[in-house]
Amino acid sequence: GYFIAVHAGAGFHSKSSQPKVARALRAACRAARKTLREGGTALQAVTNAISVLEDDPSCNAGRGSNLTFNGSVECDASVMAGTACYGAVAAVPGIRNPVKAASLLARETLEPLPCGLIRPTMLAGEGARVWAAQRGLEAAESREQAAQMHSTPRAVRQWQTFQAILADATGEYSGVVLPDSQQQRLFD
Amino acid sequence: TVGAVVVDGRGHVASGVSSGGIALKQEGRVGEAALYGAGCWAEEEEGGAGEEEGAGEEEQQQRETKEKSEGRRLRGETGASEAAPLGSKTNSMHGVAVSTTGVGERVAACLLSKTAADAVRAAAGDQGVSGALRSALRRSVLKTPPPNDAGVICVLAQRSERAHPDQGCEVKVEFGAAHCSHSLAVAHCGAPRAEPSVHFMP
Repeated sequence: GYFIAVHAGAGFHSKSSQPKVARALRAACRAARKTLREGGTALQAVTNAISVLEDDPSCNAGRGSNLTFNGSVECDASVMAGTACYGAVAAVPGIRNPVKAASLLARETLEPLPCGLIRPTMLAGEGARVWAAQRGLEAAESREQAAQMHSTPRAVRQWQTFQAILADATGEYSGVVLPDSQQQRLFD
Repeated sequence: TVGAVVVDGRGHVASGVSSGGIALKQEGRVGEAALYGAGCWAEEEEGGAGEEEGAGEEEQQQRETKEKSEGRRLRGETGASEAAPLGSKTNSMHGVAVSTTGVGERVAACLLSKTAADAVRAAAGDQGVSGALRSALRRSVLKTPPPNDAGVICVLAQRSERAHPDQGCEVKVEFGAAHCSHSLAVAHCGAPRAEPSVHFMP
């Protein structure tokens, strides 16, 4: 009576990366299935499936994310339930599982505040990191820690490659052909 | 970007998406994964809850008029009470959940997840979910400037209660995926003990 589907992005998936990505996708499906078997909701199953993918360095989310121009990591995530319950975090550094923060935000929107105050459905940047840490989610305690939390050797190598291209004397992308293994990293 | 869509045993749907964004992005840049109506979408609509089949013609007309005025009546949808056995009580619901991926600026500009959900609700009966998603990509993100690579997965769920409470409910699920990129990596599972099936869609 249930169904789970996950994706690991549109773009270029090289032959060499496919086994790792396939393994991550299967693990994500199993995490969602376990959640449902144990009586969890569809929203919890989505959150747990995506958390598995965020923890896998072969995916461009959480650990393994692309680096910014300055070499840091900033993540986006959102969840939505069929009841229109929605939560999101944007350009947030240093939360181990951004989707868990989005999911917690979504659930909190269901709890009324006194005086008719409205709870936020989206938090961005440093404010989101601090909020997540206050809520007990695994989050970096400082900007410096945040910069290291999701960085992986592969992402750093690719960042160095892209920086080298930018530093080319021409200063232009024209004529530059990226290796297949790096093309997918250009997209979200 | 990664994402998920789920239908639970009661036919309730949810979706999500998470992304590290584009390589070398400007700090502070926000992609589709955080944006309402772009990265993920989920909605449910109840239909025929507790209504008894065999209602008077006048009552039926009133209901249809109300549905039309609210713009809620879907193409191809007849409502569970009309399909249920005479005299039975029904509690139907349908839900749709979408998760997207691609070039965030393009996906966000055309609200791809909401656009895809609308397309599936309107045309899934004619084209299937994947066909409806392909149409949605053609009408939205493919009209934006390149690079406009994108992908979308979607699940459409229809729940109908059986005649007696102890018989539980029946949930019908249709899954689809489409993309306009080199590939899209997808996995799904729908049976209690089945291994997840993985596809790298060309």
